[in-house]
Amino acid sequence: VGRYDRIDEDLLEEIESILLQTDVGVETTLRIIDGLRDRAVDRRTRNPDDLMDLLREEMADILGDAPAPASDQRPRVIMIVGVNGSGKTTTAGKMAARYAGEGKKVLIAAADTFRAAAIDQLEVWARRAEADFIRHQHGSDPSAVVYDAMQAATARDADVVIIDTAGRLHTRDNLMEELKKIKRTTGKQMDGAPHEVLLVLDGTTGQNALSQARVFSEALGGLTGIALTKLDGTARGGIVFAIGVHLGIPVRFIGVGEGIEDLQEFDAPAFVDALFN
Amino acid sequence: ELTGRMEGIVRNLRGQGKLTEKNIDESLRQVRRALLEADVNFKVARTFIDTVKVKALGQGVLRNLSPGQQMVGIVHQELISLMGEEAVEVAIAESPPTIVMLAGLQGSGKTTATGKLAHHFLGAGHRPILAAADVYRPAAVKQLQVLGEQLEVPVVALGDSRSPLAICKVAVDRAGREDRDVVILDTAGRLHVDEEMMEELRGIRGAVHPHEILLVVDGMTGQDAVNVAEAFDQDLDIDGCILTKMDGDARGGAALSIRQITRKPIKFVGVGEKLDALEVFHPERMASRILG
Ligand SMILES: Nc1nc2c(ncn2[C@@H]2O[C@H](COP(=O)(O)OP(=O)(O)OP(=O)(O)O)[C@@H](O)[C@H]2O)c(=O)[nH]1
Ligand SMILES: Nc1nc2c(ncn2[C@@H]2O[C@H](COP(=O)(O)OP(=O)(O)OP(=O)(O)O)[C@@H](O)[C@H]2O)c(=O)[nH]1
Ligand SMILES: [Mg+2]
Ligand SMILES: [Mg+2]
Repeated sequence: VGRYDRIDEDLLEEIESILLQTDVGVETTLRIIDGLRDRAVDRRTRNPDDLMDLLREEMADILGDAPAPASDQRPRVIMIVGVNGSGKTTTAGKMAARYAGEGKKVLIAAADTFRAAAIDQLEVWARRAEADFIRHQHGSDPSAVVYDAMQAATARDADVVIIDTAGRLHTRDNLMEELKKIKRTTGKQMDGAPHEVLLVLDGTTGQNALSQARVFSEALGGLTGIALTKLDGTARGGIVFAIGVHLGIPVRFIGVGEGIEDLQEFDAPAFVDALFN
Repeated sequence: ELTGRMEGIVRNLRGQGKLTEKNIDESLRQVRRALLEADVNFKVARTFIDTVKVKALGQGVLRNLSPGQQMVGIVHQELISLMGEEAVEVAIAESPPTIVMLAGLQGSGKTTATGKLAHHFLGAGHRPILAAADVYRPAAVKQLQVLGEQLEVPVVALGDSRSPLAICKVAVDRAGREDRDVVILDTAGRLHVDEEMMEELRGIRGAVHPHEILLVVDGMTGQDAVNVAEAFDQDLDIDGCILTKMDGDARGGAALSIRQITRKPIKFVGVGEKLDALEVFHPERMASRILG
């Protein structure tokens, strides 16, 4: 590798500093830079523009483009999980609106029975999305709400069930147990449920997001995807590369605002471009 | 009490007679890596390393410490002094009420912190009143009202008012009439790059003159912490910061970034969802947590 021009090493250092500043993390950044060097040697890439194209290709590859788990089961059951304040309730509302807009019958389950006014907050979103809404009293068992929602979904012939859960830190074992029970409840009511388990990650989160993804994934037997929120700010969400490298979990959606329309399907090349702007 | 990378530094310098530029540089590479892994901002880490290098070079030979121990000692000391003072209190106004305003990004923990601060002030014998000035987020007002009920503290909300400024003014006015000596203003989460929303905060500040403006920051924030802290501080001249959700396992490097860029104290740390889960800030504990 001693055949490198000085410009290439300078460019690599510049790329390294950009990646580190977008929360890609030390280890994954080094991996990406090493991978880039290998690709550049393979293809005998010399000029900076071509090197950047190689980089974009490598990074888009890490993120993959795996489609959502296919299933023609009805209703499709989607569980929304994540740490406190990441944007779960808002994302649940946006997703409900998206499906309703596609002509689907949506039912939302208010499984956050703990936080102050959580049910009220989700109810507003259900009305906005024109979705059915299943709730119990504040303080009741979240799994009971989910049981009730699964029954209602069958009775009302719903296409989609979206389960909003309470925010919880992945370091709280008892709260992770509660989440497992919610998941089991859907599975007991319907073989194959939940069809999607979506981890909602705040786009401003640093390296802790990797730990969150790991623990939630382990607890729930896998995550089908990530919704990365608050990308309308200045954070870049580079941590999803570390998650891609270590856990292979794809990003499905990004949140770009607080409005009902502010949900986008994930577009890896566009995301990589935004990282470098 | 040394773990991870710091312990590695002591090990790697074993057998070296004294600190030289070469072995200092090698140690600092490891320190930099530790800081970045702990979410310290890239540029903040670089400034920190430069400062430490100067101190290490100027240190000379210490008879009773190995070069590795010296190095770790300098890093620790510099980090602790950067973290600032322990347990800086909210300034109580000479003539009541003391007005405290909370601000920050979406979901950082402001509404919960409003409740926690109220609990904290009640414990110190004060009589708080809360202003539910988030008119945007669905059920935000209700959320604060529920907390107020739990604490038996009044919450000011103007039923159909869409003006956060009006709500804050009414809260200050009611404090005077109802003999409440602390007013805590809960504002809506907003982006520092949302000019209109930042102007709203400036407007509240200009009309109500809070004695204390606290930036509420999520403890798991990564590189972006520097952008957020700088923008809010430039717009509002904040008095300090509350770092939330530190009951998790985030290393909390955002704390160093915020301190470096604003020089304002971290006054409180959120350590749970309950209203009593608020601690005063301990710089030494934070330094150890970041260095890992
Ligand atoms: N700017 C921006 N704000 C967002 C986005 N998604 C959610 N938010 C805001 O983030 C804050 C928290 O959102 P919630 O939906 O309550 O988050 P949550 O994960 O349900 O919170 P808990 O249930 O308390 O854990 C709210 O103010 C939302 O409006 C986004 O994509 N962009
Ligand atoms: N574990 C833990 N959770 C916290 C802490 N502080 C707040 N939370 C939780 O974080 C979530 C968001 O808190 P909020 O108080 O609604 O945040 P906010 O800043 O008011 O949100 P917006 O008004 O939408 O900007 C809630 O689930 C809180 O219970 C903390 O110190 N530890
Ligand atoms: Mg929620
Ligand atoms: Mg709030």
